Amino acid sequence: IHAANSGDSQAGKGKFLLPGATAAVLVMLGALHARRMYDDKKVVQRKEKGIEPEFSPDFKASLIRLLPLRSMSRFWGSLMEVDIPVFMRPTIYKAWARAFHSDLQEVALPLEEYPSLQAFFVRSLKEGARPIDPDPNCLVSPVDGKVLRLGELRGPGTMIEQVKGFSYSVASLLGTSSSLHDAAEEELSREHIEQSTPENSNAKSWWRVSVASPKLRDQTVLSPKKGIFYCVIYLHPGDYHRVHSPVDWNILKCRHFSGHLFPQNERAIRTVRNLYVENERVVLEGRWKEGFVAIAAIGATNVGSIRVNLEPELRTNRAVSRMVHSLPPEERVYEPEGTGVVVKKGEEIAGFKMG
Amino acid sequence: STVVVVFEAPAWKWKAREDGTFSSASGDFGFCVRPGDKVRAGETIGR
Repeated sequence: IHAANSGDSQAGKGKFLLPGATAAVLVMLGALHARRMYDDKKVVQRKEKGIEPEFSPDFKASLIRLLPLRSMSRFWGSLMEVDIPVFMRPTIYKAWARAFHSDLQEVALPLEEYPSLQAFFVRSLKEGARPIDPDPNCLVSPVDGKVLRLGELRGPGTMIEQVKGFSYSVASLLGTSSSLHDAAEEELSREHIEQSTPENSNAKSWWRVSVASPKLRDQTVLSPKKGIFYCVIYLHPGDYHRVHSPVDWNILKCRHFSGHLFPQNERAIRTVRNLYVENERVVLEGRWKEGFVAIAAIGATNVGSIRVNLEPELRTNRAVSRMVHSLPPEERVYEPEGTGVVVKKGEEIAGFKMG
Repeated sequence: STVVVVFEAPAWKWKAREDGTFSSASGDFGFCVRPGDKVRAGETIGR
């Protein structure tokens, strides 16, 4: 930093290449980054020992709310849409693939044919690159990614654990009518709950049956009971970013929640409360042969846009004011009511875009 | 970006024994993956 380190000490004396304040900021940033790397390493080590990371809200998580994340996301998206000269494309996409562990062998087109990083990011795959398990009794992964959480929802709270020490409400995530949730809680408080059986449950009572099931199971013989299960899958930047149908089902509704665009890395999951419930997302809800099914595609800062094949007009990550976060979701009900749109297992239903 | 799948599936089935007690029978849903596993679109995650 100091010019006096080289050459004439008289000439260099007192002359800095960087102003003192800038140098101090750089040193501070370096220290913060080192601290962050140290913290992340500690988390990895604890995970290897089988110790789950715990929720620890911090000051930075509060500050992040003040950042114009939507504008940043949109700017990032427009940068990624800039056309790259043809001769540079293979080099850039190979570098991206190396950085984010993408498999270039399964890319549908030659690399030169993707005009921008955005086009490369939303790429399709070669025919047969993702074989679909044909077993009618199985549920397949809708995306490429890493399983973060899975399990069965139990009890009146019906919460999914974001990280040890903090959970979020499934009703809030999916935007399922609060009346259903209220009905479930009312049902629990009634003495005659055992009169209910899954056979008389209708399309709207999945929640009630699920919550009531601990009491129901003691009352019924040879009667298959239903549970509500969940699976949370995180997509890395290098992953294939299209969403496929996990089962044969009927999509009945589509909801779009215009929320924040917080990042979704492991650090954010550990520090930002209600991360998934607050972020912009699209929920497809319907029924399969076993009952209710819903998929929530949740955007992040760098991957903020969600495209839904059934809704070509839907625009996500729009330039909107902060107030829009408190608005109710836009909901679309598919006709004919109760049947909706039939979708086969493995069929592409949605996708993510950068920015 | 993240995807959350929420779905209903058979959770348990109770069968009456001859002595009048109950036992659970097969047919329950079970996951084939665990947290931390990498999955690809189309791979079975539960059966």
